[in-house]
Amino acid sequence: MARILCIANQKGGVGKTTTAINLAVTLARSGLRTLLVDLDPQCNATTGLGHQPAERHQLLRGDEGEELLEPVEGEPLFLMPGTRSLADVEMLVRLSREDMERVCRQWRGQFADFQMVVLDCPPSLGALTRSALAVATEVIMPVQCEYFAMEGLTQMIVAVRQVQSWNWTSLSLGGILLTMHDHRLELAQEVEQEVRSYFGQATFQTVIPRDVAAAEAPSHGLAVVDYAPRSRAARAYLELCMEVLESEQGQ
Amino acid sequence: MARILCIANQKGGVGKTTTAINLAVTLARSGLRTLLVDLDPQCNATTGLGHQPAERHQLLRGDEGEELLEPVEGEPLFLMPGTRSLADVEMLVRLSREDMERVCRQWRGQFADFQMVVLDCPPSLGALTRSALAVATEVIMPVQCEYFAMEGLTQMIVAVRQVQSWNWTSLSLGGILLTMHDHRLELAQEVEQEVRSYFGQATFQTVIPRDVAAAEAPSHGLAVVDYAPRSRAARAYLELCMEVLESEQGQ
Ligand SMILES: Nc1ncnc2c1ncn2[C@@H]1O[C@H](COP(=O)(O)OP(=O)(O)OP(=O)(O)O)[C@@H](O)[C@H]1O
Ligand SMILES: Nc1ncnc2c1ncn2[C@@H]1O[C@H](COP(=O)(O)OP(=O)(O)OP(=O)(O)O)[C@@H](O)[C@H]1O
Ligand SMILES: [Mg+2]
Ligand SMILES: [Mg+2]
Repeated sequence: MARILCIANQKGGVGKTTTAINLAVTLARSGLRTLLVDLDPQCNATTGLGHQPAERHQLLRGDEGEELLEPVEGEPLFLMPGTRSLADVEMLVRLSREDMERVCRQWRGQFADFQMVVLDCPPSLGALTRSALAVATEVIMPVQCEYFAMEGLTQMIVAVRQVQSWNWTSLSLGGILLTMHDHRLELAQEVEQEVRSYFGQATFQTVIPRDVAAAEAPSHGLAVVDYAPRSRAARAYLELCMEVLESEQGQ
Repeated sequence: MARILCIANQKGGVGKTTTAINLAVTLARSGLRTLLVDLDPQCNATTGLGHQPAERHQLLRGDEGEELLEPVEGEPLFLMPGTRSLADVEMLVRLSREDMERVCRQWRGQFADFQMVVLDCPPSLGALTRSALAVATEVIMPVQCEYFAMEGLTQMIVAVRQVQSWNWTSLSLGGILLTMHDHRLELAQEVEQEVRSYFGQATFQTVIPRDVAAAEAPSHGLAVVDYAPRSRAARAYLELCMEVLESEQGQ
């Protein structure tokens, strides 16, 4: 069965999409058949790789129709593009537990051909993120090394625990990932110490540094590991990929 | 009638809360009776000023109950705290147009005692942000000087146009605010040029620089204009306040 990594944090701008794109690209390069799914109505994972959003989302169409998975140029990676109209889903979907079970089974069916699936989530704890958590085998939470980002972690952990309590899910904590770490700032060091002392082993060893190459890469439609392979951010994402592969099925 | 400023952008982490807090504090200091309303389930505007989230949100309780507006220590500012349970609202609220009109009239009633109201919104285009747009007299959109932030603006403009088309709203575009501008980065200059050439006069003259003082301030429960009054970010927010006061009721 595929490992399904959900990249989620309701706090905005913490590096979810950047992590989803670079993890998907490096996992695909390591030889695993990998799919990146864009679940955010902003479609940043889609446009960040130079693709166009779809009219309707493949996962929400329900019909088994022609699979529209797009190969990503130059990578052994497939993309399931996002759609701007997902905003409606957020409003509509107040699925009962039974409904959600049905939806998740259907999503897992669409992922069956892949060894690794990476889900990029919107900055919210609404229906899309909860469905993604319910279908995932592990969750990775990017945390920016700043005050507000720490605050939101408690709510995320509560949401994860809730999904874990449903008997048909198999979600484990993949890990907390420190992002946009600026080694010159005291604030970043304080947040890192606090996160490691609170979450211990559940925090990835790899820390993603703040690096302008990561902010420039999407405007070229490339992952930073392709746009600037020798940059500090690119090296850190390669390290993260290794750490994810070594950890097998989460902690 | 109060000017009701909605600080909104579905892109996450662009400086909505930081702008809402610092604009509310500086507007209150200029002598106007000012209220800051936290509409985000993350409650960052509430905790960023050292307050605690409420059990239920004042605006969503519906009953006229005892007004629970909290004075902010050392400021002539009032806060209507956020609540973590707003996440339910997002899921439930698929208000019909008539319902929304009723809700907005009720919210305006609660704002009647104030000259200025600042609404901090979550990073989404769901029910909360749309209600905030419907009740507001003007919308200010913070845009981080990076690629993904530009992308999301079109969807925001579409949402604003939609609200403006309802005959009982009076929303104008207050302006696009460039935030976290790092003068050393070419990317920031490129985004600034693109935004100014596309939005022209609708872009604030004031640009908020990237400044670690702004990231440190919330951990002290203070606005950056109080935490580090001589910092570049604090000076920029004072400038923004002047610009908002001079522009009267939006453009
Ligand atoms: N390591 C980094 N160093 C510098 N900038 C970065 C880094 N990682 C991401 N960025 C930039 O920071 C911004 C936020 O990152 P990103 O969009 O990946 O976050 P997100 O959590 O997906 O945001 P949202 O909550 O809106 O989905 C983007 O402009 C991105 O290019
Ligand atoms: N001018 C600035 N310079 C440096 N850091 C800043 C600046 N403004 C805000 N920040 C920091 O950047 C992060 C994002 O800012 P903020 O939380 O205000 O954005 P937001 O748009 O409200 O996020 P969300 O989408 O999650 O609501 C915070 O950690 C904040 O402290
Ligand atoms: Mg994203
Ligand atoms: Mg905010």
